[in-house]
Formats: sequence, C-alpha cells, structure tokens
Amino acid sequence: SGGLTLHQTQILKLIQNCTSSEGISLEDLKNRLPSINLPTLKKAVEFLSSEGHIYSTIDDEHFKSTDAE
Amino acid sequence: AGLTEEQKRKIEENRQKALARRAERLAAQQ
Repeated sequence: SGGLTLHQTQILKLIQNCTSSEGISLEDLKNRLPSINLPTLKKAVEFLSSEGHIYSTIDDEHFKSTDAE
Repeated sequence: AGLTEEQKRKIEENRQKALARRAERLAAQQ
C-alpha cells in the first residue's frame, strides 16, 4: 500500500491501531512482530517517520500514526 | 494516560512536523 514494503505496512498498521496517547513502544512492536528482527524494525520505523506516516511521542521509542484520529 | 502538559505539547509538535513531512512527500510525488 502506497509504495511501502510488507514489513513497513505491517508495522504501520500496528501503530495506526494503537489508541493510547503515548503510542506504541518499539518493544511492543518487536513482541507483536517476532518474525522481523530489530535492525529491520528500527529501519522501517525510521523510514515511516521520515515519510511522515508516524512520529515519536514521549521518547524516541514510542510512536503514533499521523493517519490515526 | 497521565501525560504532563509538556509531554502533550511535545507530542503535538512532533505530530505537526510529521504531517508537514507527509504533505511534502505527497507533493513531491505529484
């Protein structure tokens, strides 16, 4: 969807589905997507952030989606 | 959750920046 890889799409969906005000943590993403290794996960999160799909919240390891709300 | 006003302000600032990046990328694709 929209030029994203499968991993990026999976990660973005989890972030979009998170409704808490501090967003979802990198740790939660890692636990929910055990098939994706941490470097790949971090790279995908960086890409999604650079494209403006997501943003960091209370620290650099919590994220929310700009598409949510 | 119990976020402080400062945290809420920072999160909103990050959201606005992300929305600006998103708009920039979409404009570049046109």
